[in-house]
Amino acid sequence: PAAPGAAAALLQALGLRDTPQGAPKSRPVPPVMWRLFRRRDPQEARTSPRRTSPGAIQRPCHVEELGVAGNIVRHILDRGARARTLGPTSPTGQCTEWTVVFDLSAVEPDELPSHARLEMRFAEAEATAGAAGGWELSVGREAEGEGAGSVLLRQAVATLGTPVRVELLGAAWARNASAPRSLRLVLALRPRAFGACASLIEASLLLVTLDSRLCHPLTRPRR
Amino acid sequence: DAEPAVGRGLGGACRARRLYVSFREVGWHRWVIAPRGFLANYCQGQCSLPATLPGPGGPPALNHAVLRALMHSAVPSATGLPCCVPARLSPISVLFFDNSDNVVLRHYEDMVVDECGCR
Repeated sequence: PAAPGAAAALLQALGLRDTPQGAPKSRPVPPVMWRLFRRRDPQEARTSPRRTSPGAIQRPCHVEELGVAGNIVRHILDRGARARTLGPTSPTGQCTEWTVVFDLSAVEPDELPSHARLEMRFAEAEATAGAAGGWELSVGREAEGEGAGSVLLRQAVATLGTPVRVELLGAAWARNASAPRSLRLVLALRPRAFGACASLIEASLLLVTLDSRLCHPLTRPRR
Repeated sequence: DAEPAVGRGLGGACRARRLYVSFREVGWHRWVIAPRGFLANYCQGQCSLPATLPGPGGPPALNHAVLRALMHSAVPSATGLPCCVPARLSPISVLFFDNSDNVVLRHYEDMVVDECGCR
C-alpha cells in the first residue's frame, strides 16, 4: 500500500475529504452513471471508439449527455420515503403523500449545481391499472410547524410505465445558489379522473455540480 | 507499473514513458468502481540538441528551450539543459461510492501525459 501521506495527498488533490469506506453491498450502480462514465472517460473512449465519434473533443467541465456544465455527477438515493395516507379532505383526495429526504452534505460549498433531476418510479394498483386521463404530480416543501407546505411545482404524468422525471433546479432552490445540506420534499400523485392511487417504489436525485477549482479554461488553439 | 527510469535525465531524447497507476496498488479498489487504474505516464529524457528542436506541429522553431540548449552546447557550465516536461495532457473520470452511499462520477483534467516537450 502507498505510504499514508502520499495516498492522503493524492486524495486531497482529487478533492476528496476522506477515503470512502467502500461500496455498500446492496446498492448496484445505476445504468445512467455507467453510461455517463463510459461517455466521459477518454481512456474508455479509446478502448471503445464506437461510443464517441473519432476526433470529438470533449469540452472540459461539461456533461455532454445532459448538456450542462459540470465535473461532478452524483446519484443520490432517497433516505426512505415515509408514506402518509390522508383523509378525504386532503387536496389529493384519498391518495398517499410521500416525504422524501436527500442527504446533500457531501456537496462542497464551492460546487455550483447545474442540474438536479428528481426521478421517481411508481407502481399502479393492480386492480385498476391506469387512471384515465393520467395523473398530476405535485412536488412541495415539507410543512414546517402547523402551516401547510408550499407546492414547488406541478407536472402532468401520462403514464407510470416509465420513470417520472422533474427538474428541481430553479424550483427547489435558486439556480445560482449552492446546494442545501439536506432536501426534504413532499410528493403527491393524484389521478386526474377517478382511478386507483399509485405507490412510490423509488426516488433518486441526479445532481450535477461544477467545481470551478478543478476546471482549466480550454487551451487556446495554436496560432 | 512503470517503464524503468534510466538515471537522471539520461535514456535518450525527451519523450513520454509508460506509467500505469493501479488503484488496487494505492488501496482504493474497494471504493473506486471504475476504472481499475489508468495510464498516467511521465516525461523523461535528454533535452540537448537536436532533441530540443521541435518536431512537426511543435512550438515555434526557436523558443527559449532551443536557445538554452544552444547556450549549453557552447558553454556547458553556464546553464543547464531545458527540462523534459508534459506538453499535452488529457483528463480521466473516476466512478466511486462516497461515504453517503451516493454513486459519484468525478472528472479530472490533466491527469494523463500524452506528449512531452523541452521547456
